Amino acid sequence: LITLSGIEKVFLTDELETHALSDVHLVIERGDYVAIEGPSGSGKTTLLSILGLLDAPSRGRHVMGGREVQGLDARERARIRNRDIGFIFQTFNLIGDLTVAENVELPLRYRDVPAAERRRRVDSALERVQMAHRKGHMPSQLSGGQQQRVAVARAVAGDPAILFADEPTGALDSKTGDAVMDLIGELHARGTTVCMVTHSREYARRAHRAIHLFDGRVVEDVARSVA
Amino acid sequence: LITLSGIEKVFLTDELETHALSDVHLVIERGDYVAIEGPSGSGKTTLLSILGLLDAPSRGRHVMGGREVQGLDARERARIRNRDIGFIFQTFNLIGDLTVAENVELPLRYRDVPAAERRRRVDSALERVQMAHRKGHMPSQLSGGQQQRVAVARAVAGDPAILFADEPTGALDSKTGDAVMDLIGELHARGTTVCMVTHSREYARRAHRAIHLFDGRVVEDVARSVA
Ligand SMILES: Nc1ncnc2c1ncn2[C@@H]1O[C@H](COP(=O)(O)OP(=O)(O)OP(=O)(O)O)[C@@H](O)[C@H]1O
Ligand SMILES: Nc1ncnc2c1ncn2[C@@H]1O[C@H](COP(=O)(O)OP(=O)(O)OP(=O)(O)O)[C@@H](O)[C@H]1O
Ligand SMILES: [Mg+2]
Ligand SMILES: [Mg+2]
Repeated sequence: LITLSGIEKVFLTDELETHALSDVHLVIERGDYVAIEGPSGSGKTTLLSILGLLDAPSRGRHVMGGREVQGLDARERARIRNRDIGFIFQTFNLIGDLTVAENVELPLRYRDVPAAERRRRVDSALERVQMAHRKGHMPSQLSGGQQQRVAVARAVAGDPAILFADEPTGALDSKTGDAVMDLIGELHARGTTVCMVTHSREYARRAHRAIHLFDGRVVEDVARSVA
Repeated sequence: LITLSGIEKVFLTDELETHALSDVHLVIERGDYVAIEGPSGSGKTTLLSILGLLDAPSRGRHVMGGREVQGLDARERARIRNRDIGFIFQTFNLIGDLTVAENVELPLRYRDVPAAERRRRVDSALERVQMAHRKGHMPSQLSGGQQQRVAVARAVAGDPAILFADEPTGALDSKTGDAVMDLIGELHARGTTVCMVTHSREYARRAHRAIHLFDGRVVEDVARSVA
């Protein structure tokens, strides 16, 4: 489904070059459940942003569904993202001027889903993260963990083919974190490809494969035998 | 050092009242090391904001250093905060237009610390969180965990009498999280009063006392016998 070959990502600031990713090779098959782990600053978010078409590599080849995508313009990347990809951001990135329900609904508007079906899916996604009772509120009126749960609901409401999750339980207590991980597990069981960055060893074990980053490089790529 | 009696915090939105805190009683002595735990949305950040003089309660009495503070105006609260309090925010709250070093330096400018001493403390604090090599960069150029570490450095650089930390390791891998917790432990050993919100059971155990919140109320207040 997804292939990265020789991927480099360099950020330039004044005269300093930050090599966020170096020589990354990665293959993700349809239906995979992959965890990306590694120390702070090792390139996990950068890698996920490239995989999720939010950012382009500085060098290298990126193939998705048989098609080369690293050279696509912003509009074409956005089209593929809106159609096939769900993304849970490390810093949530909810839109401050929209209510909780409007935030969750936004990806569905890009998919020509009729209004009644949109409302049904928004309510259902918010129920799954126990945030339906706050759907008329603004993000600034929510706690950190509540905002994260709304970000989760937004990513799953569109039933995406591929879900990218950047630390989806970072701000959650263990009970609420388990509920989010169960939801992600269900999506995977129904056929969604899942690629998740996590600092939690315990949650990383739910994935079927773990990729370890260190200093912008892949240092380990292990499949686990799943019970 | 700090006493809360009958503290209430109510947020009003349209016609809905959210009771973020109800009937909270709490005593924190000088030199205490307190963990605040509880589910997402249970009132931890709200409680910490009141304790840290960032917010005022809707009702109840708040005494600090023998002085009643719930009725103080914003300017007087800011004066006490800048002088005595270090605060690590759940969402970091770094200032986007300032460099990493300028962000860490900001509290020191409010304390009439001379320029050479400010620079020394900024460098020392950044060294402790392994972020000295990025001191000329902007927050937007940092990873989530790097931003969090800068927020930690900013809170400790001023050697505050009281440190409030809202999930100081939320975005960190275990090795980097341990380093931050060791730093906080050292401050405590040197006399700083520490009050920390955390979702990590393991890190909560480093505190000498645990306060559990549920639905805006204190449901447990346990001192542990420390080894
Ligand atoms: N400005 C606001 N307006 C309305 N409700 C608010 C506001 N700020 C917080 N709340 C509500 O008050 C309650 C407590 O929020 P708080 O941020 O203290 O929770 P928390 O325990 O820190 O949660 P988390 O673990 O998710 O960070 C939540 O239900 C939250 O939605
Ligand atoms: N816009 C940018 N300009 C310069 N450097 C950047 C930029 N964005 C990211 N970086 C750097 O690239 C490296 C990788 O960042 P990335 O956000 O991918 O790390 P991460 O593994 O997600 O870390 P964390 O666990 O802390 O979230 C870091 O050193 C970071 O500072
Ligand atoms: Mg990251
Ligand atoms: Mg909070």
